[in-house]
Amino acid sequence: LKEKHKILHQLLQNSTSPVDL
Amino acid sequence: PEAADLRALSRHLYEAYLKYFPLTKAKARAILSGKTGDNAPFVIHDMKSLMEGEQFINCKQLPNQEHQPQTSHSGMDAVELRFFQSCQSRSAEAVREVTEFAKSIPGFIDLDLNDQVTLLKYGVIEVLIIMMAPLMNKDGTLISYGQIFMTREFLKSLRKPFCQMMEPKFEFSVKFNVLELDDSDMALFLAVIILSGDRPGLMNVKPIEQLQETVLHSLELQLKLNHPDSLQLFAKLLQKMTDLRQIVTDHVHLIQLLKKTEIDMCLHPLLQEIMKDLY
Repeated sequence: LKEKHKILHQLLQNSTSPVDL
Repeated sequence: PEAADLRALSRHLYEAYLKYFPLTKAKARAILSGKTGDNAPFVIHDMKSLMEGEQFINCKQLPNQEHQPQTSHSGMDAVELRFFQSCQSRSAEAVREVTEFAKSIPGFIDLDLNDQVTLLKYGVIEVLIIMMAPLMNKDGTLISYGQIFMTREFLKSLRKPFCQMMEPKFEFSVKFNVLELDDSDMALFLAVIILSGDRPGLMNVKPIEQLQETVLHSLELQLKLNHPDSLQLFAKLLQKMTDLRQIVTDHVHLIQLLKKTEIDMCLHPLLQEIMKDLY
């Protein structure tokens, strides 16, 4: 599931800086 | 002491809501009722005002958009597509805001990481649709952080299938707004939606249901205190969750249709991830 949802996963893991959307 | 804990949870979620969601219901209603003085929103009601208003709209380039042939993006036919792309950028940003809000729900980040992904995948569009309601009235909707008011008639006048996208949300929102929730009620309701233990593919349902139960108790108490004269508000609100699932299912099907019919359309990678194998 994590593999198929890399950006969501990244958003969940990233506690501070927002992922560059 | 239990009631005190539930009130503390309510305050915590309200603070997180204020922190992560820039346009609150209070602010949106002030704009919609003309109480913001000189800062009235720019009104988009036809193609001419759409083109004039485009400079206000957050139109960040999509990551893979630069490789698209530019010639096909000119002319009136492309206006809908261009507008749709800026809606996608805003939606992706909103998904990030909802994710931050979800992470602030006590216990959420301790859940299995795969389950966190599943809860967001299935919950985020429902949350975004609920969050549209405060921005809408029967005549139109605020967009672009409240800088623009786009009329419902204009959205209905777009070519198919774009004209079909917003009308179900207006119908839902007008009914939802009758409940007159405020931002502090909304914060709890959004958390309840996110913590739905019946999402497909969840591995460990029990801790999710336990978290949701606590938030539900907090919501029930909040509504009793905040709306003492509104009978059965808690039950009415929970019923909205059924309507919401149908709206999301229809929305996803419409996007899938767009993907097939609009050759120039590129779906934002984050939204693609969420909608893939959703319903």
